[in-house]
Amino acid sequence: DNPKPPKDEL
Amino acid sequence: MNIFRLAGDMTHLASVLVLLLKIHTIKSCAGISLKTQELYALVFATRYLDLFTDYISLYNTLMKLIFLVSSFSIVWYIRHHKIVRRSYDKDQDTFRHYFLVLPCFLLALVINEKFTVKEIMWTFSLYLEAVAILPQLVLLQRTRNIDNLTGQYVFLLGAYRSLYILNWIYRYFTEPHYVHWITWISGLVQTLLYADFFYYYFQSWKNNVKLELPA
Repeated sequence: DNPKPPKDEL
Repeated sequence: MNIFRLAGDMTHLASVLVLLLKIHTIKSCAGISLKTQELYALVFATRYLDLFTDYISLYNTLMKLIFLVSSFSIVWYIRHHKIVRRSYDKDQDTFRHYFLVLPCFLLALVINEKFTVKEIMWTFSLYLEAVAILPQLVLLQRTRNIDNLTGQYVFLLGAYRSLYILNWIYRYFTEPHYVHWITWISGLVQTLLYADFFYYYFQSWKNNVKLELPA
């Protein structure tokens, strides 16, 4: 299962 | 963080500063759509709910706070500042918020990554940001005559969107599992809305004449 990248954009 | 993302954030920040500068020094908000500014305040308020739940970096937190504070200050200035509010052209800025807010909210309820309050609010903010510029573009079209600062404000916003697209392309090829359909499609729609404005902006810049939109 692919881990979701954190929402680091603004 | 890549160069496109940083440049995108900086042009976004510059757009807000140009607007605040105009309002603060000239004490005028002529040509600025309050509707668009209120929508942006709503965009940031619903997107940055994660300020309470996640910590990403000091940069991230600071930028979020800056966008929140600046967007609400701009709305406050236009609505309540005793001099600035007189320059607000209420009769031209007639776009209805709910025409944009309601469809975006319904769409966020249907198309989202996860059915949770935070996730739906985040998705709603993306959809709303995509179309929040519309009242501003309609106002520009109506008044046609655009002062330099207002033109630069919209130009910087468009530049910010274009740089974010380059940032996504870069991240897609350099980071594993970097796929964000909702962000990409709404971001693309948002950037396309500026295409028309960009065309006239560059024309006026190339010919060194004042920016004027066709009726």
